[in-house]
Amino acid sequence: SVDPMTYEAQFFGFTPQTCMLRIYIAFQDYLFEVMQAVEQVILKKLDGIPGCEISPVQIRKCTEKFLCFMKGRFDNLFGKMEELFLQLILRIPPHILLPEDKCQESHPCSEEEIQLLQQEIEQLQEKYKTELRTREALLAELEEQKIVQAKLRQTLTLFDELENVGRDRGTNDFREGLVFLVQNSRKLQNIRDNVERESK
Amino acid sequence: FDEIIVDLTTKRKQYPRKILECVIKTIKAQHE
Amino acid sequence: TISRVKLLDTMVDTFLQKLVAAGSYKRFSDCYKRFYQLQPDMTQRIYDKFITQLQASIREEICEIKEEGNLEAVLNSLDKIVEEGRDRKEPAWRPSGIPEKDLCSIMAPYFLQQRDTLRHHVQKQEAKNRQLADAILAGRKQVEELQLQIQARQQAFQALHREQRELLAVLRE
Repeated sequence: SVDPMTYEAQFFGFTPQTCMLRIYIAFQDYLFEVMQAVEQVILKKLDGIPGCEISPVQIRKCTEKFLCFMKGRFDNLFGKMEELFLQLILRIPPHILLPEDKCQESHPCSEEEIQLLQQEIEQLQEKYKTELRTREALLAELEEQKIVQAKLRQTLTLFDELENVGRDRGTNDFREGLVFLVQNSRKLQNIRDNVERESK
Repeated sequence: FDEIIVDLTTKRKQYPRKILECVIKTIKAQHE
Repeated sequence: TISRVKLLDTMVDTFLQKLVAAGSYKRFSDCYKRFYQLQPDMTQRIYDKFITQLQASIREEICEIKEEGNLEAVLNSLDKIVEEGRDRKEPAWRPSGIPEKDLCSIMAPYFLQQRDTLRHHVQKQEAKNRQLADAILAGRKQVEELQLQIQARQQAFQALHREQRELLAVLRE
């Protein structure tokens, strides 16, 4: 079973196996290229030797023999290197969490919990709106109260002014004012009676 | 298979951040 | 702990050493025996060149791969991440394969923050409304008092008015 190493791919942006394949193919190409170059050089040298009995086919056979051996060792060694690469270099240890996934452990949250959270948020939003509407209503009543209180104070002021009128006349309230009036009118009556008697 | 893995894991790396950006924008808009 | 970059270089060096050891000059001259017998010096030089070229090509390839994927920086950052998590032992979280599920924990901090902010706003508004409500109750009380005062003044006034009428009636008589 292939381990897709998806967590590593999430970190590196490529799968480690692909990376190794890329390295393997590149190394293998170099091995073939260098072998080809060796063969070319040998053939060229042989061309320069007069009466040489070694044919290109023979040289090719030598090359294939050496390359076959080298390729075997190459694959074996590369297999070991790949194993180490995938274990020690291109691997995210199982106990390691990538930075972008930190909150998976700092705030582990199931789908149910997130739904509850969203419900709570909606309820809070409703509650907040209710509180705002309450605030509007309360402010409206406060305004109303101010007007009513102003009117009531106005009425009280009216009564005060009435009393003040009385006070201006030397009495400190309306009742006394009235009594004062009555006394005055009696005095006037007495004066009038006196005047009438005198005149008879 | 390799391409699928790389495509999927790239999404795993990038999409949460993109989604979060939208979520944060939404939350800010709701606040406003 | 050895850095991943150093580990990589060491592994490639070891790979090359072993590969070169496997492809020894003896092996090489055995395969090209007749050429070797004809031109031993030339064979040695070609072999040396072969090994040098192979090692140079492979090392160059590794450098290219490092540069291409910015591998050194990536491996160093992985070293850092592993170093930070070195105290942990239990297996860490891994994607579940269900995006909706994995997304929950990513969004949770922001929803929690939103919830706390809303809670704070609601509590603040509730407190303000309580103050307003108290003010309104006080205001209602005050209105009541004013009404009582006015009522009292009005009744006193009416009583006076009644007395006035009685007095005037008496006077008129």
